[in-house]
Amino acid sequence: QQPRFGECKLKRLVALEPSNRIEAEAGVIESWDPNNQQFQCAGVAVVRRTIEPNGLLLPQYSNAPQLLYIVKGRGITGVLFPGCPETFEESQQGQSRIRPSLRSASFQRDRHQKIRHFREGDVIAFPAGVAHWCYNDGDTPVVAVALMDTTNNANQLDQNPRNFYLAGNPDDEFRPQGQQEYEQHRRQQQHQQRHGEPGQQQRGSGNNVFSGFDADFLADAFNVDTETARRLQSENDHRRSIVRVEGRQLQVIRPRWSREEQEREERKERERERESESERRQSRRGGRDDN
Amino acid sequence: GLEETICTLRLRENIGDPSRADIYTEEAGRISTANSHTLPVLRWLQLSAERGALYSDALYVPHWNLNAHSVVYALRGRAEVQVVDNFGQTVFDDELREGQLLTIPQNFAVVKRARNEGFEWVSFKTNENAMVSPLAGRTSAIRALPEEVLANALQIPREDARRLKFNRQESTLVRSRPSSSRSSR
Repeated sequence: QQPRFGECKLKRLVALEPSNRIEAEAGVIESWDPNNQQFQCAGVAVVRRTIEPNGLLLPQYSNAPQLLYIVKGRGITGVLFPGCPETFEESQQGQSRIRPSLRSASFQRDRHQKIRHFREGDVIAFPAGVAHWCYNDGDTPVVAVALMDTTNNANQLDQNPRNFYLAGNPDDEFRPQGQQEYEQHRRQQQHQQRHGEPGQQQRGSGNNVFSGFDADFLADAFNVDTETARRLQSENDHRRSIVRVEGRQLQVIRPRWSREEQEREERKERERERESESERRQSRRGGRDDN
Repeated sequence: GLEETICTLRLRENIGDPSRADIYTEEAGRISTANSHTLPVLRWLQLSAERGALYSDALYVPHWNLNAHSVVYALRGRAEVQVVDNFGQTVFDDELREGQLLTIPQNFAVVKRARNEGFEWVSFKTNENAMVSPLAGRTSAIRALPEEVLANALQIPREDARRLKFNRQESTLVRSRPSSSRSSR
């Protein structure tokens, strides 16, 4: 593992704009070149994601811990800790509200792990190797800047930032697009050489972690038919890593504010805004005393 | 005080004894783990170990090692093993046989299926409390996702999403379908 600050022979620091941009179906991913000397020195990689309203950032985990700052917008996130129970459970009532077509008692009610709300100004910590997803349930885009600490002890791989997706067919966020297209083309050729014509293939040509496995293995592991298992590989999905939720808002199980709580929260929010405005005025008046 | 502490440190833990198994599925196999909780000296070494046995045609569900590399030494039998990197590329797709060693880097996804004669292995892991995150089964990341996130992420009907979430009740080791019903590779 590279020692931290091992590559810090810097003569001059430069403020940098993102160097790579990927347009996804429901958002944009911009990243700064992780090979830049400054980032190599600090042992970090940085990415900015813009998620449009009703956009879903696909579930993923990475080789380094991340700290995410919500520049604007609001939404929800799910962090999938292995072995933790699914503590958010759908009630019989909820089930019929959400899915009137599926009222049969034989259907399994949905349950999943805790969901957390976020809004502008929040920092969110994602441990290394722990999968998570984000969804914009607001009316404005969510802009989130994420720093990956690639020299953190939790990362035993090299310093390259790596995202492992559990769904979809995403691009590598840290690789320039030209290079990605070239490598995708090369990979498709290799794939066809190894497995014959498309259509006969067992393994997906996508980019998520399931696409590298035989569909047979997946069918066994999930106890489903091969066709359903193959859907995990998201072969012909061109939406990239931020996808649009079709139709209405994403229906997940989550606690909601009661009307009184909602009003109380809005009152508090207005008070906070008034306080910060008066702080700004005060600081403008006393600006001369600042060092 | 050294003779009371360091000199008498417990340095040994048997993980080969089937009755000591931490995970056991009657039809599929067993796994035992030695980590810093069961053998405290491993806290110093920052290492842990896993001893596994897969019965004939059983499957260790796809999973990734959250916080450690894993070096697998095959003790007995044979298994089909596939390892996948962050680009979804298969970086290993071969048989692992008795006496062979395979390195699985941290976070890379892996699946093992025993051949007819079964498969036994020991994995050395580079963390005192190495953790595994399964991709299928009761404790998997897929199961922890809301149904509708899965349906939208994979562009599938909710019924299919539900099947992917709930059809497999076991957590780690599962019985594989008979090889005759699997399509030929």
